[in-house]
Amino acid sequence: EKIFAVIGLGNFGYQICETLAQQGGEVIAVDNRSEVVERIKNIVSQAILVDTTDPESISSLPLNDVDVAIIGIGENIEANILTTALLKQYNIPRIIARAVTPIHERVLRQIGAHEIINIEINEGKRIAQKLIAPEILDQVPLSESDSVAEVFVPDNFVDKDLKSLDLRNKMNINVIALKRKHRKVDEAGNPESSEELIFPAGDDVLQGDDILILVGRNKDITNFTRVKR
Amino acid sequence: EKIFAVIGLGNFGYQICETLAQQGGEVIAVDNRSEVVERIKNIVSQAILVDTTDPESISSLPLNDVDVAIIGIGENIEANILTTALLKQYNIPRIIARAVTPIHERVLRQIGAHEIINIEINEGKRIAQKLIAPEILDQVPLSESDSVAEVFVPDNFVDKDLKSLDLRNKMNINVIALKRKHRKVDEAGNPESSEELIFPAGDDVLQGDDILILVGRNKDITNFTRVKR
Ligand SMILES: Nc1ncnc2c1ncn2[C@@H]1O[C@H](COP(=O)(O)OP(=O)(O)OP(=O)(O)O)[C@@H](O)[C@H]1O
Ligand SMILES: Nc1ncnc2c1ncn2[C@@H]1O[C@H](COP(=O)(O)OP(=O)(O)OP(=O)(O)O)[C@@H](O)[C@H]1O
Repeated sequence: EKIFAVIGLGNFGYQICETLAQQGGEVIAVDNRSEVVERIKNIVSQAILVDTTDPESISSLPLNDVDVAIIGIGENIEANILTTALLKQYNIPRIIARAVTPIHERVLRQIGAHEIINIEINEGKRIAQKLIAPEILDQVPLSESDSVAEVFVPDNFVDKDLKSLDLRNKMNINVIALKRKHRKVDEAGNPESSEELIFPAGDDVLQGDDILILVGRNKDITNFTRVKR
Repeated sequence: EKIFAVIGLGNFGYQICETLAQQGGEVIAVDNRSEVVERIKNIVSQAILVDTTDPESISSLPLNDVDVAIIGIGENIEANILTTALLKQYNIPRIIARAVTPIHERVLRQIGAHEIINIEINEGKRIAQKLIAPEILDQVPLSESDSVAEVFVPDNFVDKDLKSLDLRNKMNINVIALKRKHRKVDEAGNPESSEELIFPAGDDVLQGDDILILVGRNKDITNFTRVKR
């Protein structure tokens, strides 16, 4: 089981601690603000009040068995860089540092951070991709050119069976599964809805609200979303 | 084609503009800092210098045909809330506002923002999930209980064929594709590597560096990653 150290409990660092702890991870949380160290101490394995830009204070931390250190300090670039530099002296196998600018990132790489995360850039790209291709409910890259995507079934595919649509040959798209809602009424007469993941056969007929799970080249997936709806 | 308005060109807002424009979107970028309006004006359709907390200034913006407005102002919560409230008066069909705290989010919902994004929370969760389950290279939810996941092939599955592994019945996991590297040597004798996405048949034999693309219930995917390696 890995031991994680998170330095800087702003919104980002605090959330990392919460999710890691929730999933059973062992977390050492560090910050120089007492109110946030107090607030987090019942969630994590250890919550420590320390100024991580001070070599003496940082030497008091239980860093020997830490597998991954995450520096979540954001706005205070100087504190972020000094903390990263000091942590490098402790032979922690994996140091992940947050960067807020390209120069900040370059300095962090030079002082030896193993991975850099720029939160604003990551989320900015993600949000923009979703805005520009809203028919793609979700998309995860499988390789440089291929993805898995979730797409609403186009209107003109409804009531057709997969075999006759022949998407693999006509559009270079593989339908690997589909998500279908079931609306029923419970014993009290209340409407109930549940979602089912179906691995369709050729004679399965597509229904109006189906969500298709597709695999294919990115350009073929984009092409598919331009099918008349 | 949708028209996007992005107010607040900090790191997050600026990246949204860049990615939207890169993907062919029409972008109106707004900020009250001239240096960033100058820097972005060659990337976007319109770059406008305006204080969006001022009702008179905001009325000068070309908002009539805007389909989606994104408020990317972060630290300045007051400016973010005032801007969102003023934009609501322009009947923009979709207003996406950034929030930095839970109270901030509640206020934004009350004044009518259609969607709220908390960057630090989103990225914190995402990073933590990747740290806690590193065998899962990527995972996208297909429903509340199912996902598609990319996982390295376990050592003890190497040189076995899919039919005999019978993962669907033994582990409730569907291998829908696999990613395989091909290493060759080009005409000059230089090593070349390329990635291939394979839709395997039952008699296909798994190789050492294969990445499996799986579909299944989240708990079954997690279970799969605990297979001895
Ligand atoms: N020298 C230091 N030692 C320990 N903790 C520090 C130090 N400097 C800053 N921090 C802590 O790091 C946390 C985040 O720092 P900062 O405010 O610089 O980033 P932020 O960009 O506002 O964070 P977020 O965006 O995640 O909310 C704060 O809780 C702060 O107390
Ligand atoms: N009243 C306003 N009118 C127009 N733009 C504004 C106003 N107030 C702030 N902004 C702009 O919003 C942008 C981001 O704001 P802010 O600095 O509050 O957020 P941030 O959290 O630092 O952003 P990021 O994390 O994306 O870098 C800045 O470029 C700022 O000039």
